[in-house]
Parts: sequence; C-alpha cells; structure tokens
Amino acid sequence: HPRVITVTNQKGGVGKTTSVVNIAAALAKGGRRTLVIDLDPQGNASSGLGLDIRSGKPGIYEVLLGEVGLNDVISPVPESDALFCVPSSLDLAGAEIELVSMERREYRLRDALGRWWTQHPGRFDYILIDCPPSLGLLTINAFVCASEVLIPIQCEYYALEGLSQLLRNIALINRGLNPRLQLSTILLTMFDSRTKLSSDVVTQVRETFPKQTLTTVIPRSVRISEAPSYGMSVVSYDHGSKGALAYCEAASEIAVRGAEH
Amino acid sequence: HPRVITVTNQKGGVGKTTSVVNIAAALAKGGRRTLVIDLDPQGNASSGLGLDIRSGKPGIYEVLLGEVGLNDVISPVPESDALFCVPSSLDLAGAEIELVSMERREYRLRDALGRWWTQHPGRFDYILIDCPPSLGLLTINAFVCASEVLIPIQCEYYALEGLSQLLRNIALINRGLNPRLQLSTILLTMFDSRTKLSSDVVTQVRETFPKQTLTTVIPRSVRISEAPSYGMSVVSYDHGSKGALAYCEAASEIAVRGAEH
Ligand SMILES: Nc1ncnc2c1ncn2[C@@H]1O[C@H](COP(=O)(O)OP(=O)(O)OP(=O)(O)O)[C@@H](O)[C@H]1O
Ligand SMILES: Nc1ncnc2c1ncn2[C@@H]1O[C@H](COP(=O)(O)OP(=O)(O)OP(=O)(O)O)[C@@H](O)[C@H]1O
Ligand SMILES: [Mg+2]
Ligand SMILES: [Mg+2]
Repeated sequence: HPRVITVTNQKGGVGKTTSVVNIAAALAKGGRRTLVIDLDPQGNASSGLGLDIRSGKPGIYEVLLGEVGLNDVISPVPESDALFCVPSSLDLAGAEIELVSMERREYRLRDALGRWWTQHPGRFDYILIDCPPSLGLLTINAFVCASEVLIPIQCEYYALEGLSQLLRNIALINRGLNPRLQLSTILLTMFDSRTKLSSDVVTQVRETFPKQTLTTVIPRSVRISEAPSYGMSVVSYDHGSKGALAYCEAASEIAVRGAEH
Repeated sequence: HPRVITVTNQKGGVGKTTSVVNIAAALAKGGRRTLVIDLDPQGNASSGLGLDIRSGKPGIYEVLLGEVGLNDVISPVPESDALFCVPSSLDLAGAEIELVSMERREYRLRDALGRWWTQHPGRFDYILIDCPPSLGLLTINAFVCASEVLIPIQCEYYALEGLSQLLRNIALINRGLNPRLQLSTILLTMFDSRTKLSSDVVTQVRETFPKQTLTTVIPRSVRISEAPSYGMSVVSYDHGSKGALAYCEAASEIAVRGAEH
C-alpha cells in the first residue's frame, strides 16, 4: 500500500501547497512514484505543477460526485516521469455544500481511491493530498482517506493559535471515521533567521511535538515563491537553491521515518 | 448608517486579519468609532486585539444562532476607547455545517446587526468584518451584511489565482442576496521591494483594478508580524514603524474615498 499523507492546516497561507508540490517533486526526483491530489478549490497545487485547472476537463470534483473514476483524471506532471496529479477544478468551490447531503459524504475520496487501488495495485509509493484552509468536508474526506497527517506550521505568531483545534479534529477522526489516521509529521516553514519570532515558534513547536517535528526547517526564500509562476517546483526551477535543498532534505527525512512505521 | 466593510479573500494568509486589526486601530486613532466583527473560527482578529476567545463567553457564534443579541457580545478593546470587537468563539468552526439547515441562513448576521442598529443608532462610524479563508456560509453572511468589500492581495504569484472566483461570488451576491454590495477597495499587502515578483503583482493589480486599488501598499515588515503576540495592533505596538505608517495611510485613504460614495 502507498503512504497516503494529507497536508492540512486550517490556518491560511502557511505553506500547505508549497510543501505538497515540493515534497512530491523531491520524492519523485528520488525515484519514488508520487501522486498529488489537489482538494483545494483554488487549484494552486495543480498550477504549481504546471497543470491548467480552467481547462474544463474533469478533475477531483467529478471523482467526489462519482461521475468519473480516479483513473480518468490522473494527469502526468511535465517536470517528472514519476510525478502525477489529480487536478482541482473550479466547481470544487461549491462541493462542500453539495457534499453535505450526499451518501457516505465523508468517504467519497476514500471509496474512489479504494476502487482505483484494487485495479492498479502498486502503482504509487506516495500519495500527497493538498487541502484548503478549512476543516470542512473536503478536508474531512482527506482525513478519512489518509493514514498520515503532515501539518506545515509557519514560523509566525498566529500559526500556533489554531493548532489545538486541528489536533482535536484529528483525534475525533481517529476515534470515529478513520482509526488509522495519525499525526506523523510537522514541518516548520518560512523560517526567517533575522527574527526572534521565528526561533521562538521553532522552539515551542519542537518542545510540544518532539517526535513529529522534522529536523529540517524550510527557510523563507524568494526562489520558492517564484517557482509557481513558472508552473514548476523549486526543486526543478532552481535545484541548487537553499529552498530546494531544504525540501529535498525534508522529503528524505519523511521517507526514512516512514520506513519505521 | 455606518460603513460596513467585509475583508475577504479565500486565499489563505494574505493579510485579512492583519488588515482588519490595523485599519480598525488606525481609524479609531483618528477618532472614528469602529467595531470589528470576527467571523473567523481561528479567532486571530480577537486575539490580535487582545481579547481571549477561549474564555467560553458568548461571541459571534451565539449571535448567529440567535441565542444572544449583538449588544451582549460587543467587547471593549484595551488599546483604544473608540475600538470595540465582537469576538469569535471556538464553536464557530462547526457553524458552517450547522447554518446549512437554518432559516434565513445567509441573513443571520445582517438580521442581528439590523435589530441592534435600530436600538443603538449612530453608535459606530465603521464596522469591519474579518472572514475565514473560504467562500462558505460565514463569508456569505458577511457579504449579505456589508455594503463594501475590501480584498487584501498578497504580492505573490498564487494570490492572483483565486481572484476571478472571488469576483464572481461578489457579483452573484450583488445580483441576488445584497444589491448594495460592491467591491470598493483593494489593498496590496506584504510588498517586498527586493523581488521582481512583488512589483509584477502590483503592476498587474493596478492595471486590472485602477479605481479600487489603494495608492498605499503595505510593506512586508517584521514589526507587523510581531504585534499580535502582544495582543496589539502595530499602530499601537510601534506607531513610528513603516508598517504602522502604511496602515494609517491606508485607513485615511479609505476614509477619504468613502466620503465620495
Ligand atoms: N519558504 C517560503 N519562502 C517564501 N515564500 C513562501 C515559502 N513557502 C510558501 N511561500 C509563499 O507563501 C504563500 C503561501 O504559501 P502557500 O500558498 O503554499 O500556503 P497554503 O497554506 O497552501 O495557502 P492556502 O491556505 O491558501 O492554501 C505563497 O505565495 C507561497 O509562494
Ligand atoms: N505586511 C506584513 N509584513 C509581515 N508579516 C505580515 C504582514 N501582513 C501579515 N503578516 C503576517 O503574515 C501572516 C498572515 O497574515 P494574516 O493572518 O493576517 O492573513 P489572513 O489572510 O488573515 O490569514 P487566514 O487566511 O488564515 O485568515 C500572519 O502571521 C501575519 O502576522
Ligand atoms: Mg494552498
Ligand atoms: Mg485571518
């Protein structure tokens, strides 16, 4: 079975999409076959990997509605043979309200993946799911489908405020809809070595989550924020930059730790 | 009637809360009586103004449910006599799903404000509403209640992607639930003068929205990100800093432009 990791944090702008795109690219560069599922109506992960979400082609929305199978929407990613993506679609913005009244509304993604997996066993080593900044039904579908949660935490003050809400939600899902779900990884992002605030957040997070917090910290770096405008990961856009190196280190740390599960 | 401005953008981390807190503080410093309504389950605007959302006291959630009136939850803000806040509460996280099946679900905030306004006419000059990073029922309640929308746009690549979705939603609300609603203000945030990306975004936004885009651009500044850890706006925390000055300029631009409506 592949490792299915959902990258979640209801705080906005903390580096969820940037982490999905760059960890996936780094894993693919290391030869691991990786699939990104873009559950965010913004479609930033899709465009960050060079795909066009305005094409009108079916995407994850149609999969959740049960109109198409996962196999019909898995798209190759230009920058790597080992990297694929199920793109978002603009209609996804209305999905949260539509899902409320559907049957097995929390299991739609898990069921779709389950059906696909029986027909294509062994196809991927990693599946990373990018979530919108909320704890609604799209994120719940990701929680039910995944076995691991990766929480990116920005090295800023507000970033710590919503954490207890997020942990409560993960515990709720673990007790009910998905007993396999665990918080496996915390990744500190946008670290700015010039500010005391950044190092305070790092210290506090390491103390609170000693086991889950990766040693690698992602620095704030202009190359990281420029890469999406070229439809590429920073790993491809500028592989020698400090941002690319940090994401490669984070990916290999995740791969090594996973072997212990 | 007060100017009711909702600060919205479904893209996360673009400076919605930071703009609400600091524009409100700057308006209050200029003698305008200002109320902040915190519609974000994170409660960042509440804590950024020095209030405690874990106190268990009723907040905006209880108002939306109709359990209490607005007057019961308006709290003074420590840093200014002219600044008040209706705080968020942790229960707000579940409100989106709960609101789906309620009567007049899109009008709950507007109705509460309407009832309060008839009893306390002339009490405030400005009401600013902080929204979560989504276009769900909480944000829709803000759209139905407000007469103006202020969109903060971060000077980053991903920031432009979700804009067309947001404009479509505003137009939909304007045609249906609230014909008074208009996009009055666009504020560029986290401008980093060292990067070409920042100035590209500024140019593009000014060209697309020449009338609505404020002349003032908010620079990226460490003092702005430190202020919330003291429960204060940057206007109070460090009134001489470039971040504080920029927000004061933005507030007075908003005040002057409003006089023309
Ligand atoms: N390490 C970094 N250095 C500099 N900029 C970064 C870094 N990581 C992310 N960014 C930029 O910060 C912004 C927010 O990041 P991103 O969009 O990945 O966050 P997110 O959590 O996915 O946001 P949302 O909550 O909207 O989904 C983006 O413009 C991105 O390019
Ligand atoms: N001009 C600025 N300079 C430096 N840091 C800033 C600036 N504006 C905001 N920040 C910081 O960036 C982060 C995101 O800002 P903020 O929380 O206000 O965005 P938001 O749009 O309200 O996020 P959300 O989508 O989660 O509600 C915060 O940690 C904030 O302190
Ligand atoms: Mg994202
Ligand atoms: Mg906010």
